Amino acid sequence: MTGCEFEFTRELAQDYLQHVLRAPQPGSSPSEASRVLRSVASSVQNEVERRLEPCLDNFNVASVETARAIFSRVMEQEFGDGVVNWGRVVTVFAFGGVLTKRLLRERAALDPDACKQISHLIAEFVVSHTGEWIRQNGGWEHGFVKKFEPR
Amino acid sequence: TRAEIEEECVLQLRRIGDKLHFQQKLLNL
Repeated sequence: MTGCEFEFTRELAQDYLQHVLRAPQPGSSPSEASRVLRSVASSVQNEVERRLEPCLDNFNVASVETARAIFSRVMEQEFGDGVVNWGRVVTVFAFGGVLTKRLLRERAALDPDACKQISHLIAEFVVSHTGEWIRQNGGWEHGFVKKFEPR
Repeated sequence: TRAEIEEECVLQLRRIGDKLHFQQKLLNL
């Protein structure tokens, strides 16, 4: 994946986290992929939160560094069986959303940099672990959007 | 232990992701 593709993925992550935190950027116009990702990832976000709540209650997500450590270990294992599909890619964003919300809860106020750092983390993982698969499956615009856009 | 908790998170995320994948496949049939 190119730097351009990394930046696109980082923007997807940033847009999704702002959507989850209900803090949209004023004046911004989300891409088609962002709009579909918001819809699809939001549809599983509640289930991810409900199912992971009992597990994550054991962790104190008090800093971006803690969130980074948990995110990296869990994501490495999720994709450790070699299976990649769009559903699993969506869970990377949803899990990032869950950790960001917990970070907000622990720290009362989330500084904008924290949101940027989590977006970067999500993009880094998605590009390095699933970038080639995404490219071979049509990319975000021609693969993901075509498969998941509402009919 | 921490490893067991993370493993549970992994299983749940795989389950949710794979379910979404198969639902999408059914819709596109």
